[in-house]
Amino acid sequence: TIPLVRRKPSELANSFSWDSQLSDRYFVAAPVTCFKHAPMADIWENIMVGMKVEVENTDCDNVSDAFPDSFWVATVMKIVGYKAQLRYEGFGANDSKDFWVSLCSNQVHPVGWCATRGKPLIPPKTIEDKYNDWKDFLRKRLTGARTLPSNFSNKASESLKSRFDLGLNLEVVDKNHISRVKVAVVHKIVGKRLNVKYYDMPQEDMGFWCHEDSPLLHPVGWAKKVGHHLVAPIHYVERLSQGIFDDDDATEDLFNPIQVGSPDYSSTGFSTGMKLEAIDPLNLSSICVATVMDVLNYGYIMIRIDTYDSDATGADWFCYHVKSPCIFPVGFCQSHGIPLTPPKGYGQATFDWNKYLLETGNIPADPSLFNTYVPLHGFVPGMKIEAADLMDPRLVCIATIDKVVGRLLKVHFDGWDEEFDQWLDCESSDIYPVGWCQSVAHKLEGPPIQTAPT
Amino acid sequence: HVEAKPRKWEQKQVQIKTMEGEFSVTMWASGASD
Repeated sequence: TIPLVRRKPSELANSFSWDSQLSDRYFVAAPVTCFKHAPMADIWENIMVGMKVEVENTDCDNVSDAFPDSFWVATVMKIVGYKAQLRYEGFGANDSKDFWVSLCSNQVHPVGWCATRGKPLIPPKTIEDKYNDWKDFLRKRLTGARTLPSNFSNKASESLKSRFDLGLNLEVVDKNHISRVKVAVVHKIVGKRLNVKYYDMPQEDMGFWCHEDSPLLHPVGWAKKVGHHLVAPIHYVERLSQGIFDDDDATEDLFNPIQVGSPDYSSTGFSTGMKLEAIDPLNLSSICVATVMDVLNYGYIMIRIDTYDSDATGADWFCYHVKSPCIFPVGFCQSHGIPLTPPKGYGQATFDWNKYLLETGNIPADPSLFNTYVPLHGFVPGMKIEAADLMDPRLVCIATIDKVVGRLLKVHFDGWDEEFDQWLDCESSDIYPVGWCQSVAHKLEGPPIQTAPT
Repeated sequence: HVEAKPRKWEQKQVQIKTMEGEFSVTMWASGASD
C-alpha cells in the first residue's frame, strides 16, 4: 500500500506487516472510531462493509498506452482498523481474489472518480467473459449502493496534517529530568507525532518523540504562567519576561486544554502532602502510591511516586493536570482489582492505606477532585492496536488491549514480558488503529525476534 | 479533539465510464464534504 506520505525506504525497512493476520477470524482490531485523535476518525462511522469503491484492477493482462492503469469497482467485505478487504464487483461469492487495502491511503476512491479523470472501468481478467453487458451489470449493482464522499482523498490527506510546523519553539517535559520542562524545537513530524530537539542537546541526540496532543507538550510561556521549573536560554527567559513572542513560538491556540491549563482551576482542592494513586511516569506498568508535592497554577500539581527513595532536589517530581485520567483517589486499585505498587519499604501483600496514612500523617485527596468520567470508548480486551512505547517513544509497536478498567487500558506489547505493559487512558494519543503506521509511513515494530535455543 | 458529528447520507448522481460508454447511477454518499 502506498501511504499518503512519502518517506525514505530505509526508514521503513523491516516494518512489521499485519497482513498475514488480517483474514484470521479471531483477529480483532480496535475500530478507528475508538481513536478520536486518529486520522479520519471523525468520518469513519460512514465507512462500512458493503460500500462500493473504485480501486486499481490488478487482475488484468497488460496495460495499454491509452490506459496505463486499470481500475474497477470493488465492495468492502471487511474492515480491520484502517485496512479493508475488497472484492472486485462481479466475483459474487468467489473470494479467491479478495485483497486488502488501506482505507487511509490514496488507493481507494469514491465511485465516479475514474470517470472524472476520463479513465474507463475495465473488468478483471478472471471474470471479463462472465457478463455480456457490463454497463447493465454495474448499473444494477451500483444504483442505491453507498460510496465514499467525493472529497474522500482530500479528507484523508487533511486528516494526516499536523497543526504544528517544523521550527516552532515549545516547552516540553525534559526526557532526562521529568520534573522540569525545557525549551525545544519541532524537528520532524510523522503522523502528527513530533520529534522535538531540546535547545541545549548535542547534535547527535535523537531528541524526543510524542504526539502533538501529548500532555508533555506546552506552549511557549507555559512554565512561567503555571509556575513550573523551566530550563531555557537566558534570552528566551528575558524576552518572555517582557511579554515578547517570536513568530516561531508555538502559542496556546495550537494546544488542547490539558496542555495549556486554565484559570478556572485556580482552586482545585488539592494541597501539598495529599496522598493519591498515580501511574508511574517512569514505569507505566505500575500504579503507585503517590504524594502531592506542590500545587501549581492553572490546574497542575506536582506529584512524587512514593515507591522511590525521596530525592531532596525534587528531580523525581512529575507534573499532572488535576483532571488527568492517570491519577486516582486512594483505594482505586483495590476497588478495581489492580495491583498497587506500595511505597518504598512496604510489601504489596501487606500494604494498608489506612495504616500508611496514620503513619505518615497525610490525608488522602478527596475522590471528588478526580476525573471520573468514563467515555463510551469501545475498547475491549483482545483488541489489536499500534502503540508507542513510552519508554522509547520513537518506537510504535504492535500491541493488544489486555485489560480495561473504566477508561483505563492495560496495553500489552506483543511478544514482550508483562513488565513492559503500559497503563494508558482510552483517549491517549499514543495508541493508534491497526494500519496507522502504514498510512502515515511510520515504522511499525513487530515482536522481538526469538533466537532458537542451541 | 475532533468530535464525531452526525452526518447525513445524500443521494448523488455518479458518472460511470466503461469501455462500452458512459452512464450515470444514483448512489448514497455521506456528507463528509460539509
